[in-house]
Amino acid sequence: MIKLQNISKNYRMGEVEICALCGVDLDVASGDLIAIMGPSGSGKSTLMNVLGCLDRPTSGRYLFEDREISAMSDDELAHVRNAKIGFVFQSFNLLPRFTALKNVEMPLVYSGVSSQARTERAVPVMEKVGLGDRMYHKPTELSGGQQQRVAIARALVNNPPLLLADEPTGNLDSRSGAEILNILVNLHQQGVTIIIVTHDPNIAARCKRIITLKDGGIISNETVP
Amino acid sequence: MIKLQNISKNYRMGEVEICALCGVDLDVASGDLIAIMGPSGSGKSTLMNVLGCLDRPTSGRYLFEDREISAMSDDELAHVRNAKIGFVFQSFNLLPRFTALKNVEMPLVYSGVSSQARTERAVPVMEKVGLGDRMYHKPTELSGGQQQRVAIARALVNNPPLLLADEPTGNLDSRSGAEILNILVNLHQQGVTIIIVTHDPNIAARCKRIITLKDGGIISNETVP
Ligand SMILES: Nc1ncnc2c1ncn2[C@@H]1O[C@H](COP(=O)(O)OP(=O)(O)OP(=O)(O)O)[C@@H](O)[C@H]1O
Ligand SMILES: Nc1ncnc2c1ncn2[C@@H]1O[C@H](COP(=O)(O)OP(=O)(O)OP(=O)(O)O)[C@@H](O)[C@H]1O
Ligand SMILES: [Mg+2]
Ligand SMILES: [Mg+2]
Repeated sequence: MIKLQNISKNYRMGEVEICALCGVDLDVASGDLIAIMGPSGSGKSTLMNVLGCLDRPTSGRYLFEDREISAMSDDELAHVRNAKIGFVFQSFNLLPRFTALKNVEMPLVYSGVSSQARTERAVPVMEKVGLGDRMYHKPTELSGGQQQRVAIARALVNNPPLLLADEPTGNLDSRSGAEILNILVNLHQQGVTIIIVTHDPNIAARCKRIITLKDGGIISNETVP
Repeated sequence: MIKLQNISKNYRMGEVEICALCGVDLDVASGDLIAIMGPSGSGKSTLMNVLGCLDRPTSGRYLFEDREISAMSDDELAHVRNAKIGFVFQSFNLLPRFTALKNVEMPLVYSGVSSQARTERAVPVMEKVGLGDRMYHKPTELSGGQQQRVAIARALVNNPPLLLADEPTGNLDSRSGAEILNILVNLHQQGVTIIIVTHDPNIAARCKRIITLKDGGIISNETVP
């Protein structure tokens, strides 16, 4: 599904160059369930933003379903993101002026689903993440963990074949976190390819593979026994 | 130091009233080290915002060092916050247009410290949280866990007698999280009163008392053996 070859992402800050990703090679097969771990600042979110086609690498090749993303226009990338990829952001990235339900409907707006059909599809996903009684709250009227679950619901609503979740349980208590993990594991059993950034070893232990980053590079890539 | 008596915080959403805190009683002694736990949406951040004088309760009495905060003006409250309370927000609340260092200096701007003295005090605190090489980055040029550590440094810089930290390690790997916890435990040993909202049982185990919330109320308040 995905091939990364010698991918780098650099930021220039004045005279200093920061190498957020330094020459990363990674293959992701369809149906994988991967955990990405590593210290704060090691490049996990940067890697997820490249994988999610949200950020172009500084150099290197990225093949998504055998298509080279550097050859795609911004519009083509946006189309791939909307049709193929669900993304849960570490900072949620909810739209503050819209209700939780409208935020979950956003991917369906982009793909041209009618208003009534959008609501019919978004309501069950809100209930699935335990927020059936918070649908008309705006993000500022929700707790941190509730916002996180809205962001998860939004990533799921379009049934994407690839789901990228950047620390989806950081703001959740163990029970809510376990419920989210069960949702992800079930989706994986239905054939969804899932990549989760996590600091939680309990979540990593339920994945098939664990990739560990340090200082912008992959230092281990192991199958979970 | 703090007495909460029958504190409630309600939000009206159309015809529905949401009771984020429902009749909470809580005493905090000077020098306490308290963990606040509970499910997502149970009222932890709402309680912390009341304790931190950031949000006025809907009803009930709040005595801070024997002064009734409902009798204080907004200016007086702001003065209490700046002089007495360090607050680490669950969503960091950094100012996006300022560098990390300038964000850490903010409490000192409010208390009238000169520009050179501010920098002299803020730099060591940035190094203490492991971000000596990220001082001139803006928040958007930092990872999630790095932003969280800037928010922690900002709460510490004015040496407040009371430190409130709302999920200070949610975005940190176990090693960075342990470093932050050590900073907090050391401050406690120097006499700082500390209240930490956490979902991490390892952090709760290092506190002296654990308070558990559910649906806006305190369901247990126990000393850690
Ligand atoms: N401005 C608001 N308007 C309406 N409801 C609100 C508002 N702010 C918070 N709430 C509700 O109050 C309840 C408590 O919120 P709070 O942020 O205190 O929870 P929390 O325990 O910190 O949760 P988390 O662990 O997810 O951060 C939640 O159910 C939330 O939906
Ligand atoms: N826009 C930017 N400009 C400069 N440096 C950046 C920028 N974005 C990220 N960085 C740096 O790149 C490195 C990797 O950041 P990244 O967000 O990928 O880390 P992370 O592994 O997700 O960390 P965390 O676990 O704290 O979220 C960090 O050291 C960060 O300071
Ligand atoms: Mg990150
Ligand atoms: Mg909270």
